[in-house]
Amino acid sequence: RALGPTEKEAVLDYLLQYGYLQKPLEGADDFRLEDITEALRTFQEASGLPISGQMDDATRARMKQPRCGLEDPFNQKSLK
Amino acid sequence: YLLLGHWRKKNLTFRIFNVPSTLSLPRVRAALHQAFKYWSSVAPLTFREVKAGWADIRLSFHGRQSLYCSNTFDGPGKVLAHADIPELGSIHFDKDELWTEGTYQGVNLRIIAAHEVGHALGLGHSRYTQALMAPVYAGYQPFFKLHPDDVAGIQALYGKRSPETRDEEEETEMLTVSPVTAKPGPMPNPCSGEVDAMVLGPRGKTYAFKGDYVWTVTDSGPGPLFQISALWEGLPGNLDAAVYSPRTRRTHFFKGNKVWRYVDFKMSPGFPMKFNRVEPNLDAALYWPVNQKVFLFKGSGYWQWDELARTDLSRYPKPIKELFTGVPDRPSAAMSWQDGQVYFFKGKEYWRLNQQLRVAKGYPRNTTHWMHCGSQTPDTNSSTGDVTPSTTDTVLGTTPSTMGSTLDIPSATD
Repeated sequence: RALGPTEKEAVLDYLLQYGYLQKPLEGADDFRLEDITEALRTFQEASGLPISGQMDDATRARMKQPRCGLEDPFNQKSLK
Repeated sequence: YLLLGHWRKKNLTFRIFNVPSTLSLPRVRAALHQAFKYWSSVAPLTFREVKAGWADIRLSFHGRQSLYCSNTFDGPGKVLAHADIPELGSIHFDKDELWTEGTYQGVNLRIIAAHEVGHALGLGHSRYTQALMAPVYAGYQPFFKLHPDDVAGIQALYGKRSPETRDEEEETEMLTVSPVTAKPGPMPNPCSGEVDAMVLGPRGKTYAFKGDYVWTVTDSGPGPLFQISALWEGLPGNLDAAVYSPRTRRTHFFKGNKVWRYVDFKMSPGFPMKFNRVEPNLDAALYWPVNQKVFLFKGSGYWQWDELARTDLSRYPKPIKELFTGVPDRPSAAMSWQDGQVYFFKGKEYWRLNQQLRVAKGYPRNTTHWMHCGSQTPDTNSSTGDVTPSTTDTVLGTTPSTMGSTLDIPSATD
């Protein structure tokens, strides 16, 4: 389902804060949908969740768990 | 696991700057000490707490506002803590969390601290969700232990901890005791009377101990006397025995039921300790390079101890005379010297043993001979009655240092 603007902002903040999304050096702050999907897939894979690239309940719950403040330098390359 | 860097040294200090309101200082200290111990039990790392001054790893609690950290926290929940990678050393905890120990409520300080120490040591986040270094807090675990991925990560950075060393330290069952401070006793005369202990110590120098003082033995006579604690900080006088092991570069000093361990002139963390696997009030100790073992002597018996392997000391003591032929019971000091011979000291006499561990012909001799006091005090050989100036002695003539100056003994901070 489509995310509301508040939740979308929170998800993007999380993915940015922990290194799953990289802010582009130039241009607008808007992320392409495929970039967000890819970041979600990476987060889900690193978290041992079903990999859908979609914001589901399990992913939402995982993002609410208490955690360390350091980034997760996971990407598809490191996960391989 | 992911690696973010590493420390170039393996003996690190840490300091606790403040504590949260939910836990007492003793409980915080216990939790943080245990957090470090998880890592030092699997990697060759040591951690020593300091109460003041600079520390390699600095732990503190701060909240939404912090004067000294630009990465502020976010109130209860969400981010719990963060740390710097080597060799920066900061570890910060969110003071707004409910920090707890021994309960499923709140956030377990010990486990979170162990995770952050992992970062401070150079580990990044693990993708194994059950690993300590996973980014998300998995909750309180009463029987927590490191995940194999955590162990593999830290050992990739610092290597494996020797299991023999761990066994040895665990089996000693020793208790930390407070250092002894006392006014120094009277200065002994190196050229008369017996010594408490003797070692061929660090840097190939021969040290003699008596009362609160130590001096080096050189070709030109005894070196100047120093208070023992001026060289080995924290070490008391009136020692029972001392032994230096070139195998481990450790010097062990024994007094009563306590042992002090030094590497060069620096006391090892956790010492002095009580020992209970050999009898207290030892007479002497020596390192025998032939089998790389330490021999401890008391009365007419000895114990053979391997510093790096599990030793079944229940088979000891064994009679001294079975291994060291012609040696007196209750020696006051013993040592292996650089000439490959073993020496025993008792009263005003000393004995030299050959490679077969038999007392050599012409011994015992007067210790003034050993101390090279010949130019100051004529030495009457107790066996032959000969007057033997020490400078003519063929064995001791190879004493490494010919300097009788204060340069013979390094300073306490050397």
